[in-house]
Amino acid sequence: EDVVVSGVAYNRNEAKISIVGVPDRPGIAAEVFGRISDSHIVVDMIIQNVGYNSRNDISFTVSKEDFAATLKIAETLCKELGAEKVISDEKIAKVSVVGVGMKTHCGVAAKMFRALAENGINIEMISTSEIKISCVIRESDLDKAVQAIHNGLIINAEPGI
Amino acid sequence: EDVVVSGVAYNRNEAKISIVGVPDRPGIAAEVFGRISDSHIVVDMIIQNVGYNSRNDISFTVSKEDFAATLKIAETLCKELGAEKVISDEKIAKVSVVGVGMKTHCGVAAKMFRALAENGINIEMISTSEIKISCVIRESDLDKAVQAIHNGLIINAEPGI
Ligand SMILES: C[C@@H](O)[C@H](N)C(=O)O
Ligand SMILES: C[C@@H](O)[C@H](N)C(=O)O
Repeated sequence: EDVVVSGVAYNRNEAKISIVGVPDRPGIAAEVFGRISDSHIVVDMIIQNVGYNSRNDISFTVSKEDFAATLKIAETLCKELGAEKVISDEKIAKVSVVGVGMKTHCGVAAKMFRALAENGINIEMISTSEIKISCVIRESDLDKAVQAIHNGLIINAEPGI
Repeated sequence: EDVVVSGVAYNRNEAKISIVGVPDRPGIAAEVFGRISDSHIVVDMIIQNVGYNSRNDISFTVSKEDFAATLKIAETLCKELGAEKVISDEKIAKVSVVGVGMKTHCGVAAKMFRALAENGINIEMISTSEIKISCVIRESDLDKAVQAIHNGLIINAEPGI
């Protein structure tokens, strides 16, 4: 589903769901994603930051088509796990910088974040790997974001990368 | 730095730093990673989940060698940005499942999390891409984690993948 434009990839077809305040103990993530997987729903990003007071928030994205069904599952899980609440948002998009050998990661990440910042785009979530830096932003900011990253980074024009 | 064992990758040489309660507005992530990049420090993972009340937490990992220097930078940034505090932890490790075409992502993620859970290993942070599901865990759990994932998942024995 990701559209790749010589180093910048983006996906408009994303919705995010967060199960807030899950118990931060072994087995919780397994239960959440086991249940979603059993429902044959494909998850794109999974993001979990550091927990506090034995609680944590687990966020993930699915396609907009799967959003309603996944939200139901998340709400059921929230009750079963004794989590605090579910929050969700369909008006997001994912924008990524893709490149091999980004272990000089930090320079590229800084440039990407700078490009977004200079265009007043708030970065809502961040997830990275060696080859990809992904940011969740407002869907309405996506076109501006892709343009900004193209302008701000020297993208090796290798099609399909 | 990642050691890859036919589908399972791990990195013992990681330390995590979180700048807690940064203002959740454009420009903050750019400032944080611009400063670290200018100091010639390589960042591995960057994780940021959804913010609350106009605040968010930005977490990242660096090598243990770079930890002390990065912590100083983070503490300076914390003051300058008016963030709440810095938390850090050297006793972590990263364990990942690596595979191409993991858009059936959720099944693999669920299996990985289940393998860890069944061995009583708490998953502290999660970050994913299409080809990699990474978890931050206690460093002391790493050997058990790698073994558990090998046992729990059918890993295509392609060396170097
Ligand atoms: C919060 C969740 O990730 C939990 N720590 C687990 O290990 O499943
Ligand atoms: C918290 C931080 O990511 C902020 N939202 C930014 O855009 O820089």
